[in-house]
Amino acid sequence: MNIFRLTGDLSHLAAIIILLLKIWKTRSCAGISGKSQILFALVFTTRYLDLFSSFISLYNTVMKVIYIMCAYATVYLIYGKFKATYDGNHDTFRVEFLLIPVVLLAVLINHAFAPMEILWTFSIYLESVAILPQLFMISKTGEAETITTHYLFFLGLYRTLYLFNWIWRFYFEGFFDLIAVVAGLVQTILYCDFFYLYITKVLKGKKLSLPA
Amino acid sequence: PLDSTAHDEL
Repeated sequence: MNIFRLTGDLSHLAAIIILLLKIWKTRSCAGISGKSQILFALVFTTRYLDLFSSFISLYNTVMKVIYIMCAYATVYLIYGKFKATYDGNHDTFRVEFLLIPVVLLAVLINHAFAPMEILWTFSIYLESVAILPQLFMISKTGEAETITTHYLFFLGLYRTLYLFNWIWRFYFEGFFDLIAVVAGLVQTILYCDFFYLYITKVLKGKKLSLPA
Repeated sequence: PLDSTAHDEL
């Protein structure tokens, strides 16, 4: 464990909690892409199946359980409890255009052609593009609630910190996972446009609205 | 773990 991975995980946890609290407190999921949240629930489900087969540490197990529970709670709030506030007309990204290439890529490019490993690889590839429906929805509505931008900031920051974690682990532990690094780079690059808007607008007290 | 299928990260 290193500082980049720890702050990355805490940033990820903060994002998940911010979103859950936003929906719960405002009793509304306006501006939130339910499709992205379903994809994240799928990412955690396919990645954390090893919860039952291998124990790494208490921290690892506890965080995985929290992530999975929050992910499904968020999906339930969007499509169940606060369904009336779900903005389906703007959440129209064709997720099959993500799922099909990700499945193919996971089957073709992986570390081992074994079920658990292909599921892990699928979850890594899917996570790198899972935010696209949310970013697409913001571009369609032309704006985002400030709390939603904080959610996206911490979500984007988490994988950016993981990039530094991988540099650290390569240098100090000789650990290197090309699949995770490449997917993590793609994931972080997808946030660049948002990061620019967040820093130049939201941090100056303005509302995030597009076109910039 | 240096082998790339022992995934110890979240």
